[in-house]
Amino acid sequence: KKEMFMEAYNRVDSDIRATFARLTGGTAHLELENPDDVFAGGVMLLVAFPGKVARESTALSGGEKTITATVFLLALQSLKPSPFYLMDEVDAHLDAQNTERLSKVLTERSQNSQIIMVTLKDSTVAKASLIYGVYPRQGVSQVVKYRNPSQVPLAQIAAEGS
Amino acid sequence: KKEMFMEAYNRVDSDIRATFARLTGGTAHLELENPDDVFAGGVMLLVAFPGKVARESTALSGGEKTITATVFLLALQSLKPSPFYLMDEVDAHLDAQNTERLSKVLTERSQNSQIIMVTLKDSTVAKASLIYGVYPRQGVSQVVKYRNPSQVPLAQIAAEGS
Amino acid sequence: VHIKKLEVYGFKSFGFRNTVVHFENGLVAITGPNGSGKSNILDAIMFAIGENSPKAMRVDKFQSLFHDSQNPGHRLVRVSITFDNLDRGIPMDEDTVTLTREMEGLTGDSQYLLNGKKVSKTAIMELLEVVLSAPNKLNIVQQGMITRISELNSEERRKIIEDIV
Amino acid sequence: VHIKKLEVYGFKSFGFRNTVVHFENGLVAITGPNGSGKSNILDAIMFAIGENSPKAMRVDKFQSLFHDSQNPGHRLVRVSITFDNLDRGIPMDEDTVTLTREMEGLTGDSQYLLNGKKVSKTAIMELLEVVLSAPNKLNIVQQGMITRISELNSEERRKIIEDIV
Ligand SMILES: Nc1ncnc2c1ncn2[C@@H]1O[C@H](COP(=O)(O)OP(=O)(O)OP(=O)(O)O)[C@@H](O)[C@H]1O
Ligand SMILES: Nc1ncnc2c1ncn2[C@@H]1O[C@H](COP(=O)(O)OP(=O)(O)OP(=O)(O)O)[C@@H](O)[C@H]1O
Ligand SMILES: [Mg+2]
Ligand SMILES: [Mg+2]
Repeated sequence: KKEMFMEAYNRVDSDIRATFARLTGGTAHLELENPDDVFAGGVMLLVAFPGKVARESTALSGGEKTITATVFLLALQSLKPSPFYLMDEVDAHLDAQNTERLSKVLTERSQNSQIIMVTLKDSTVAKASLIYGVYPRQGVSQVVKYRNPSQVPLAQIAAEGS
Repeated sequence: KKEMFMEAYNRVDSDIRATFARLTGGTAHLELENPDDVFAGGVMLLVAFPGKVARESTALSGGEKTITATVFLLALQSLKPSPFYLMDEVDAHLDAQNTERLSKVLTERSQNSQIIMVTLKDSTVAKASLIYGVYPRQGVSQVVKYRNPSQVPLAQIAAEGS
Repeated sequence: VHIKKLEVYGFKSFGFRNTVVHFENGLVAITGPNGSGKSNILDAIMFAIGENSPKAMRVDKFQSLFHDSQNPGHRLVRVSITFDNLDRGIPMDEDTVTLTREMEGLTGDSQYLLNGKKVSKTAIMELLEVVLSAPNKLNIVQQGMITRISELNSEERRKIIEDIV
Repeated sequence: VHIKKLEVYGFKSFGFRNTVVHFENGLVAITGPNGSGKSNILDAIMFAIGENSPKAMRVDKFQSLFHDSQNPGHRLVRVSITFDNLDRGIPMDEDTVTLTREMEGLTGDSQYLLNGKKVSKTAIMELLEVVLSAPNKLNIVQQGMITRISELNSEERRKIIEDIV
């Protein structure tokens, strides 16, 4: 049991290190609270964004927590891939730079697993290979398919519904 | 006690009706669960966005909940004004139209009470009479004052920090 | 395996018509104004793959999943999800696998169909293990919840890795 | 009454210098990249007006409010908030009222100063009732919390109106 856990732990840790560094230029890694008796302690996630001191993921800002959480979720994926991911406006609290970082890493990972992402941000829509616009008409939801984001800016999708 | 409560209830209700209708074109109002014995029941908040059936505020979408919550908060203001409001990225889940609605109503209400609003959206920054850009430099927060949004687009404030 | 198609009838803001959404592999974006029905599409997917908690679909009880305007006597919710199974990720010798969940009238009881044939829920749980939600449902991030994952304490984080192993 | 100035020293991401933020009446926007310190400014305001729960300032304990790089022995946090009192909303015959909260070293105990003079916390609570937080702190909406206000149940909503009366 311990061996299996440690093997999984090390895989998640190395994926977090690689992805976080590539994505932000900072460092992030897992740490065991009690290396001698693994199941007696927890697993910490220590994160240092560029120019900052390493802190627990719980002490980050809202946007920093979003990036860190996504990296952690994708690292778990390397252990047990899910056939699909559903993400609902996960980019809402991100600034422009982090929105780009997030959609870049999701585009990469969507090669192995399908990612269905609800978003209100044009820059995220622009990275998708398939786009659905949803708008209400007399209280009933309508869906329209778009192949290419440049065809329909977000504002137009919004306007179609009014 | 009941009389004072009902007087407060009616003032909040009429403020909600007026503000919500003006802001969205829909209708919203309070309703007593138990009009005969007011304190034996709760107070419902029923909301109908344009073209939709009236629903409890708990059954709305994320963006609809944001608009409704803001209208409710401002209606309480008419009962007991606070000298200042602190709002942290309350516009994060709003589409462009609702972001405009929200910043419009906050600008109006900021005539009576100071509203300090953290936001990442240019359209909200554009409505403010005073703007602070915050950015990190070697792990320490710096603040820069801007008088006019057109002086500094958000992207530039972000870039100053890198 | 990936989601190929979703058909929604009478579920939340989807009315009495059969709304069809074709999906593809890769990154699919769903966008549109507030209150248009984006999150309801994700709720419909969760419903079809057997979600049993109304709260997870953002309603207080199953009855609230029926489209508002339905006459209480004749209410029907039907959601079908079709998976692309070319890679045989689902242990069935079919190129596509369609799971349908129907809920009728007043009881709120559901019935399931697999490629058109009625099956019990337990029968599908085994077979569709790979597409049904991941342990801790970490493959589904609902609106406003992403930062919670960074706020897990160290015990919770260890348990998540343990569950997967 | 409104907030005229905030001075922050050693609090969270504000370093060993005295950072001054001048506010005005009306709508003030604070913007900037993720992790720059925007929410920490709001936390500093809450700290100055007497917030006693570390969790409300998004830390696990008071000690975590000291800027990281401070040497544990010499740590000092000082936040001063100056109110414009031209309308005499605060019952003091002063055009401006400055409330300072200092927290030193290891104990985590705070001391308060009102216009430069040391006072006890209870003494200021009475006087500054109008500027200290509203019942239920409804005048402060933290990041990610706005939709919670629409998710209150009807009992909670009645209690909020009752508390104000
Ligand atoms: N049973 C139902 N019948 C009809 N409409 C419903 C039902 N349940 C929910 N709705 C409505 O569906 C609409 C869309 O909700 P949904 O949460 O999917 O919106 P959304 O597109 O995700 O919006 P946002 O961008 O604000 O998150 C809401 O206005 C809600 O009131
Ligand atoms: N005691 C401390 N010492 C130094 N830095 C700290 C301390 N506590 C928190 N921080 C850091 O302060 C930074 C800013 O946090 P804050 O939550 O204010 O960011 P923000 O500007 O609101 O960002 P976002 O847009 O992501 O919400 C974070 O990177 C956080 O790690
Ligand atoms: Mg939504
Ligand atoms: Mg913040």
